[in-house]
Amino acid sequence: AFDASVAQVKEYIARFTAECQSWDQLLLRYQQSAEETSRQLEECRRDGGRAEPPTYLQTSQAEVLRSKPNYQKILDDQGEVLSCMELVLDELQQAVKLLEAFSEDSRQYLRRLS
Amino acid sequence: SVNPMAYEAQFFGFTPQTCMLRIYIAFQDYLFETMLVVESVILKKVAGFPNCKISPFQVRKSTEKFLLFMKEHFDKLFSKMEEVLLQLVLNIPANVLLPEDKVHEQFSYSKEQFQALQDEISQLQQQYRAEASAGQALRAELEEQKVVRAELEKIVQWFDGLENICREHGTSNLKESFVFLTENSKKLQDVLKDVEEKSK
Amino acid sequence: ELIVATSTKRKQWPKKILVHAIQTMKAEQEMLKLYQPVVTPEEIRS
Repeated sequence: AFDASVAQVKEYIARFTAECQSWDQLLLRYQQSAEETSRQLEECRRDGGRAEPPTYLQTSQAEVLRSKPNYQKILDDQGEVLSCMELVLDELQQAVKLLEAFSEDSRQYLRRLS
Repeated sequence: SVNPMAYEAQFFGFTPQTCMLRIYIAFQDYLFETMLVVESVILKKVAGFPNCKISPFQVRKSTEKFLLFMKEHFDKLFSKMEEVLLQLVLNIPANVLLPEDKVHEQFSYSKEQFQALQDEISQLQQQYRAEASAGQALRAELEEQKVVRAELEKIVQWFDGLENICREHGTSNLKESFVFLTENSKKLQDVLKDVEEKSK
Repeated sequence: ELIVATSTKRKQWPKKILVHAIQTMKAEQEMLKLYQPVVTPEEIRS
């Protein structure tokens, strides 16, 4: 019985020693994490919280973001319209010039004739 | 079996056994002191009687015997007192939870549940960051839309301007006025040809 | 001493840990509030 009690006491000593250490480790871990987070917070405050965005494909707006049109292409397509208009207006301008030249020639011709 | 009475130690700040040990030692010290005082009084008394045959050695012997008797008696009494005190006074009933442990009454999380909570927290924080950046992405897209809208409005204004110029100069429909112009110039050519033949 | 030390930790360490845990959570919440992802609009050539 005595040996059993001694063995039990030894076991308790081992257990309580281990428990004390793990309490200290637990406290230290939370202490360090608090210090680390405060440091990160200071850093965050310094650079205004700017950060690289994570992928937002899993967010509530994923569908909206996925369906984003190609705005550059929309404008580039307009470019085609504008260059076509440029052609039309150039032709118009040449036609008008030709007409002006024609009407000038005819005026001179008629004047000479008359 | 050994009972460390850790819960009692958590409440009292000392282990009941240590407390009992301290009381026992205090009693024991007191007993020894009293015994010494009694012995010195007896020695004085004996010294006061003429022709007394009792030697100090004998006095010491009987003091020791008396001390032994008292100590045995005291030990018996003390172990009863210890038993009672440890069971009824310096003892926390099994159904009692100390105030600092009340929290376990409502939230008793297993390791897995606690880990699940931690995972949920970090998942929610991740979700929050993703939503925040989705919001920023939508704001950025709004900026792009503003630029594109401005460009498209410029083009629309340009066409409106062109249309206004045509309207101001009486050619509201370019196509028709082109046809009209072509017909006229054909007529003019015919007239000129005609004039030329006549003049020849 | 060991039993008293262990029971003292059981009694007092949770309070100390709670202080640090609250500090950590508050800092994390603060960081989330400050979180400002940088998404620059695409360059649109006119």
